[in-house]
Amino acid sequence: TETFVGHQVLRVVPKSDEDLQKVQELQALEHLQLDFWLAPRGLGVPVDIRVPFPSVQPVKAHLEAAGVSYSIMIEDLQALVDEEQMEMLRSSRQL
Amino acid sequence: PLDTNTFNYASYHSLDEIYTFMDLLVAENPNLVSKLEIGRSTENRPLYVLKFSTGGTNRPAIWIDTGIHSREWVTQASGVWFAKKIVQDHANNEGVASILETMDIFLEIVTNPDGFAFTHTKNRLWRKTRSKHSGSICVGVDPNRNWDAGFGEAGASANPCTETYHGPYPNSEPEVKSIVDFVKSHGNIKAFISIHSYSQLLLYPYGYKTAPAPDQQELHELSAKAVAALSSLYGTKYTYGSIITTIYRASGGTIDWTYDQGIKYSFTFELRDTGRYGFLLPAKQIIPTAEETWLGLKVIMEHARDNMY
Repeated sequence: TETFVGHQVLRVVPKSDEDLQKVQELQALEHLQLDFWLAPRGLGVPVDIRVPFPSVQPVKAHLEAAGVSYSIMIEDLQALVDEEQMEMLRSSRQL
Repeated sequence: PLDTNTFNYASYHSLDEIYTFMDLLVAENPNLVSKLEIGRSTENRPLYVLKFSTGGTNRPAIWIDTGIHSREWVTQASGVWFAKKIVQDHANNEGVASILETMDIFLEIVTNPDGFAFTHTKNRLWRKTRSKHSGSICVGVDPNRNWDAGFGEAGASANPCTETYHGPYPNSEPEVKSIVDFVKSHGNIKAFISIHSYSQLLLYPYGYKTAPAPDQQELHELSAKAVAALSSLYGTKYTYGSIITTIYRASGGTIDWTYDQGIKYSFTFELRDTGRYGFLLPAKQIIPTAEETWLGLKVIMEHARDNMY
């Protein structure tokens, strides 16, 4: 089973064409194994990116070097997946 | 024994639990609900569609599908809730009961069962089908890029290892081909609504070209009404418009194909999240999401009923 330990989901809201371009550059970097939950759509519209653990630092460095602000939408993805599994288990036990 | 009144709609369920739910609903409502198998998936799972009908033959119909992207769990969960809601409305002679007097409703809850099973067992964030095509080193095709509408053009990927891989040829995915064959053989579907998550959007064609749909004005006005109804319940903010002007160019998409087949009322919903959980929307948000979506769906279904073409 695929685990997501250390994976984070970053949210970028591009404010300029330069921001948008920097985010689109990330789409082309296949070795980073990024999973765009919300793909770039335009200025002011959130872009959500699941970043595997090994790529977290390089991606943050790429954005910070370009002055592109981002927030961490999900700090620990695996914890959220585990929580969802626990909830399903509780529910089926109740059943 | 479990019945659809004790079923927990506020929780996510496995493929088998959803199949069990379907069988219970059919058994409890033999004069309204039937279960059709429209095909088999790549891994040979049945593709089940629930049919809600009060009689007649080949009546004008409404199609709703959820879960074509398997990781979008709130959509399959909402589909389960929709199924029960249709039965309740019919029993109470309210809501969609009046629609069922003259139209049938088809609901495919798990449109990508192989992918859905995979999200429960191997990879919670799997989106695509689980097909393996010769020459591809990666598994799966994006079932929302595999339709014969601008197939292979800009707005999809030719790389089998990407999330938006369009597949080797149109309808290469049995999950897609089965719906194509069903729509063509039925021939009287008047509204087609494909439900995704997330980002709170109501979209209409086109995605593969910038040219506006011939019915663009009516679709835009109808979207405004549907979104107003949806937002009235919990204030969830939606944006609406054509795919290409609202999000981005996307080719080989479901509702572009259905619209080009002549199904005027072709829409895609992108359900919640409001920006905290993404695809991992907590189960406690399933019912409020389904309830608000239903209000938007009802506007579209009633419009289709009242504006037969």
